[in-house]
Amino acid sequence: RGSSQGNSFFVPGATVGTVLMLGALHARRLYDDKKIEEAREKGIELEFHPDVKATFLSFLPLRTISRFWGFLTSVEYPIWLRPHVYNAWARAFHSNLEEAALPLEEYASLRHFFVRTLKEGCRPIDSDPCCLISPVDGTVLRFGELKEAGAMIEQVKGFSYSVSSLLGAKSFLPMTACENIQQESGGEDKSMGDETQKSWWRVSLASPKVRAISPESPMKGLFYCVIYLKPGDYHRIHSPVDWNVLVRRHFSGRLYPLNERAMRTIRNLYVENERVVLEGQWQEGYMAMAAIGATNIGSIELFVEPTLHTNRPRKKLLHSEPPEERVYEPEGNGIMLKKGDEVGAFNMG
Amino acid sequence: STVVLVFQAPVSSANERMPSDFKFCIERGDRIRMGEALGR
Repeated sequence: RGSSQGNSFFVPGATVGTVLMLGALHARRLYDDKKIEEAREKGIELEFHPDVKATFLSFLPLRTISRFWGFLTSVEYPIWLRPHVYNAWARAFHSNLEEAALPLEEYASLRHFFVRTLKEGCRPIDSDPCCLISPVDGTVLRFGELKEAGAMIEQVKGFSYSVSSLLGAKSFLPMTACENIQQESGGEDKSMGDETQKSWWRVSLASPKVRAISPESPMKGLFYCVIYLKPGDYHRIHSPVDWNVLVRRHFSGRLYPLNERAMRTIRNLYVENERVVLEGQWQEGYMAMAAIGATNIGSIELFVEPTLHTNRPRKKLLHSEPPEERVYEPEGNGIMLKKGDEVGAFNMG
Repeated sequence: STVVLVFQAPVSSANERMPSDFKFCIERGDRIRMGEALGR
């Protein structure tokens, strides 16, 4: 504020205090991140550790915040400004702009730029017919074989979530190899019970009776892989194998952040968040792919079903309500996807 | 955002001359790009 005594600028004490407090919090966060990085380098696993800040997140209207972020990033920039904005984004989040299919001036908004396609040949597809490729650019968080009955995936050390909660209770999730062995040794045939009428192909995938028809065929195990996409990564999703997508399930959920800190502090992160699950069959049996949204990247677009809209405003969100499900061509083979085909994209907001 | 894949694959074969176990070819923390093999 101006004054006649010559003070041309005055910052109120409260503002100074707020800036100092935010600076201290940021410094503390950087210190914590450095400690985590050092621990990881020493081979120490991150452990689940709920905290008050994570609890506070559940009171925030994260879906509304996400949609507002989407609105902000949809604002079109003047052409002269676009390269500056996208270069700044690329510097901040380590994106490779040389891979973008179009000149930067042609991306009207940050949201448009975020789901950019890549130049031809930037992502060669592994041509080995026996391999399963990564559907996205990202960081491998977890992978392995699901061996226990009621298969669980570890979120971090000390906390796991069930695969059926992630994919849906009506999922056609087959039995693990261990369960198959138990069945062969005289255990109860769970897949042939009340659900017989519901899944003709669940039986064909899981039942050892069917497998016994061809004794040369190998025993099937159930595997998983979790890949995290950072904000600077290419955000389109591709098909990992040649497969037939039979069912799509949309879980309208929360939109917690999905970063490392959230993973350590929020229970059931992947099971609570909004997500789209595709289920189907590939040459080796069952295949499912779950795309999970976050606060900044809240909506998931499916190119195989353009009418699907996620992260919609709703008056009241009941997390117990069942997912919205669509069966693709119930009498046919569903939607056939080739390895490397574009399936969908994560959108901002 | 995160993607989770869940899939069936062979774990053992009755035919010992043609082993067909599925093996991941990645490590935890690896950066991977679309189109690169996760496993064979």
